[in-house]
Amino acid sequence: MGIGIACMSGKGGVGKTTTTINLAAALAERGRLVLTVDCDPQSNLTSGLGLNPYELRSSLGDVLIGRATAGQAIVATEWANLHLLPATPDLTATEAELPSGLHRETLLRDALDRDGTSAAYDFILYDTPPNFGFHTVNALAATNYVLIPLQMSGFAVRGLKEVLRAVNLARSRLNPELQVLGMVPTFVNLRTNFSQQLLSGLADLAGLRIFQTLIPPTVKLQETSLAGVPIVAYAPASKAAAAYRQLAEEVLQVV
Amino acid sequence: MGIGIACMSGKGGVGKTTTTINLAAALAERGRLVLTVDCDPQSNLTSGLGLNPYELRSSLGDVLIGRATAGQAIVATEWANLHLLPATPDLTATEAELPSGLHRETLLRDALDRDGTSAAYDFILYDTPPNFGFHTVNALAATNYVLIPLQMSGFAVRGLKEVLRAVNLARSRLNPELQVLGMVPTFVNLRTNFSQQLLSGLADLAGLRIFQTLIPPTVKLQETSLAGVPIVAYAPASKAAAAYRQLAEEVLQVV
Ligand SMILES: Nc1ncnc2c1ncn2[C@@H]1O[C@H](COP(=O)(O)OP(=O)(O)OP(=O)(O)O)[C@@H](O)[C@H]1O
Ligand SMILES: Nc1ncnc2c1ncn2[C@@H]1O[C@H](COP(=O)(O)OP(=O)(O)OP(=O)(O)O)[C@@H](O)[C@H]1O
Ligand SMILES: [Mg+2]
Ligand SMILES: [Mg+2]
Repeated sequence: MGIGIACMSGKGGVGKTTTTINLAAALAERGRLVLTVDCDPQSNLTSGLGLNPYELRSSLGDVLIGRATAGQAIVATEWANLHLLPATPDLTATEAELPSGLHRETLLRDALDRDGTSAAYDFILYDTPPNFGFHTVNALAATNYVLIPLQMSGFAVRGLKEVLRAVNLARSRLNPELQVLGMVPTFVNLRTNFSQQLLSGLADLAGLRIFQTLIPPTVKLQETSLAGVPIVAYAPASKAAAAYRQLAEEVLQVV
Repeated sequence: MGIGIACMSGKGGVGKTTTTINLAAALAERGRLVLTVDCDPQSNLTSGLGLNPYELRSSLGDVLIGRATAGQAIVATEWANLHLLPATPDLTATEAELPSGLHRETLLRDALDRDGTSAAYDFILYDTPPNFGFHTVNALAATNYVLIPLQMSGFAVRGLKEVLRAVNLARSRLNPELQVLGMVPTFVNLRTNFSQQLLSGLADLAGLRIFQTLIPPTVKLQETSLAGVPIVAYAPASKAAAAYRQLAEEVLQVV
């Protein structure tokens, strides 16, 4: 069975999509077969991997409603070992289209299990929207681990409480095996007191792993959002590529 | 009647809350009486103005459900002329608590009109969550203008199409007077080609005003998210304070 990792945070813009794309690409580069799943109607994972969300044959919405199997919707990206179950902006409407009463929150898990998709990959990485709604809950039901990109931001740190509350709720209601893999500090500029103080303040958070890898702010990770190319392919010798390769190494040691 | 401005974007982390707080504070500094309304369960506007969302007597959720009037929930902040209708994380649950069938999407507008709140202020600034759901729609129904913070990001620029679609939908169904005030470029670093190219690409977007004010990336606007203080008070002589004062000046010329 593929190891599931869902990138989540209540806070927006912390680097969920960027981390999903680049951790996946770094794992794929090491020969792991990786499926990425775009659970966000913004479809940034989809466009971030070079596809146009407005031109897809089928997508996650079709899979959840039953118009397509996961296998039919999955596409190979340009990079070896890196596949994608894409999203379109119509994903917003999916929840309302579903008949009520059904096991709505486990539709994604069931769809990935039903046609053997989960077993076919070494890793399954889920990108989630910046909230704890229907699509994030579906990802929490399907995944094994939660990875929390933690931006150097007062708002993001304050929001941790609600992230952990949502994870605990999903564990008790939907997925007893669900674990927090850890937090990945993002937008870390060690030349500022702010990042230093925030990081040292985090060290006291009981029981949560904080990865050693610190993702620095870098224009290259802005550029990739437009280019639709993972950093390990876009700028293989960059600090950002090295950081995400280091993160992949750290993740492989603990899953 | 107070002039309504709602900060919105589908994309997360683009500077909606930061722009709401600092534009409001810059207007208040000029003697305008400003109400800010926190429509986001993350409650970042509330904590960003120095209040603890977990310790509030009443909040937007109470107002929408009818347990409190807007006037009862509104608090004065530490800064003259700057008031807040706060939020708590429980705001997530509000939509589900409402009886169906009622004019759910105009509950906020009705609550602000009913007790004369809208008429009591010169400006009402709404902070919205990073989606087009219930709370954002309520803000779109209540406001006169939409202000779109535009982060220098491929994902944010691609997301504009969905923002404008949501605005057009709200105009046709709920609020015929709704106008897009314009876009405020955020996280703009003119020393990078990326920002320069993105900005020049935007100039071609038909019919949308792009404010001259460019908000630079600055650690001071990270610090304020933790301090809970507007930039014009936190660092009055900073570039960031000057930028938001300039934005206030530009906004006053066009509303
Ligand atoms: N380390 C970094 N340095 C500079 N820019 C970055 C970095 N990481 C991400 N970005 C950029 O910042 C923006 C926010 O990142 P991203 O979209 O991955 O966050 P997110 O948490 O997925 O946002 P959302 O909440 O909207 O889903 C994107 O434009 C991305 O290109
Ligand atoms: N110009 C800036 N320079 C540096 N940091 C900034 C700037 N503007 C905002 N920030 C910081 O970036 C983070 C994102 O900004 P903010 O929270 O205002 O965005 P948002 O669009 O409201 O996010 P969300 O989608 O989660 O509501 C915050 O931590 C904020 O302190
Ligand atoms: Mg994202
Ligand atoms: Mg915000």
